[in-house]
Amino acid sequence: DTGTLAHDLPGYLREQGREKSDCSLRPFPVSFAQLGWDHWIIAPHRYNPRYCKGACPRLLRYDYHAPNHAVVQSFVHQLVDANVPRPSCVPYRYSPISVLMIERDGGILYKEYENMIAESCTCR
Amino acid sequence: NQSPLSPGSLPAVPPLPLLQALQVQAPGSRGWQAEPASGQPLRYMLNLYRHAADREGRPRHGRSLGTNTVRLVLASSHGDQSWAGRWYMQPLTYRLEGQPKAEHLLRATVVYLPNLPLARGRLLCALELAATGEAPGVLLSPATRPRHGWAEADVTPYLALGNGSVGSLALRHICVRAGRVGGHNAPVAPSHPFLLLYLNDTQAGLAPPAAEPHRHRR
Repeated sequence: DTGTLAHDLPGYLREQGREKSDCSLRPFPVSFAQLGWDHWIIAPHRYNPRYCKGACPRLLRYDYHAPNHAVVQSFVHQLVDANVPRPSCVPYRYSPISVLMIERDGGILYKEYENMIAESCTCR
Repeated sequence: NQSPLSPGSLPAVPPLPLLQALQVQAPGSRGWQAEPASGQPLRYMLNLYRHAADREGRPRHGRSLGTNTVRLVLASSHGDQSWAGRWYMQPLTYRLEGQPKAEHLLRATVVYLPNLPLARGRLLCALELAATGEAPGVLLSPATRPRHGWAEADVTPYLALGNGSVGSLALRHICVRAGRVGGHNAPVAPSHPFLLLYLNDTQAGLAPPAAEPHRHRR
């Protein structure tokens, strides 16, 4: 199998293409009221942390930023032992958001929190 | 109706700043005082926020405040407002104890309205560092040109946070009514100046303050 795959990799990748169910970044806008934080968070009004969901394809293409370990794990799952799970679809890059909130003593606080919005996904 | 996170429900390991903020800040936690800032201080911070971040809260490139934390401190005590003819003087005290150790002061300014139009004439105001036993009062000149009518006077040299040497800042807010004097009742007192602390919060989980070279430091 491995030989065939390696021999016909370009064709295999074309055939693979990106399935809809593949690991990808998806939106989920949420309000701080839904999180129960609206009493003390003044801004932003909208917050979309986004999330990663989907199956990691059997052959991990370069655009998944997958480390070699994930490629090996994917082969192990397919060719050696299916109990070893496929790599998981998780965020790869994040970006910060700024938050304006009310403090306990009535003051107002501006803070920048990093890693609050997922910007891309990877298979790990 | 989410019950605020009770401290017991969080892991024993030092929580991430956001969780820590939730644990400490969420209403219903200990020490929550009812009256949050409103009116002009709130409007000022909303303008500062909109300048620094977009509608989804993403920091705007090139518009960084130069740090990851800005705290607005209201005067904790305003002595009795006293008018003497055209003159108005009010002592103000800003309490600074209990600042988190991870927050290092970069800059501190007091924001006030230097020139307030009245129904008749206008109110011209200035700030003075209150005299103490050791030092005379110091008139504070605005560090920046008034923006939207607000002036910022730099008081960084008078606050040495971090080693805890300054627990409070005492100022005097002095105004004079210029122009024809209106009726006999004293005009509305100007809004209280407020203190802005520009801090670098060194805890993990806080965005580094404009650390990336491509972000312009103001």
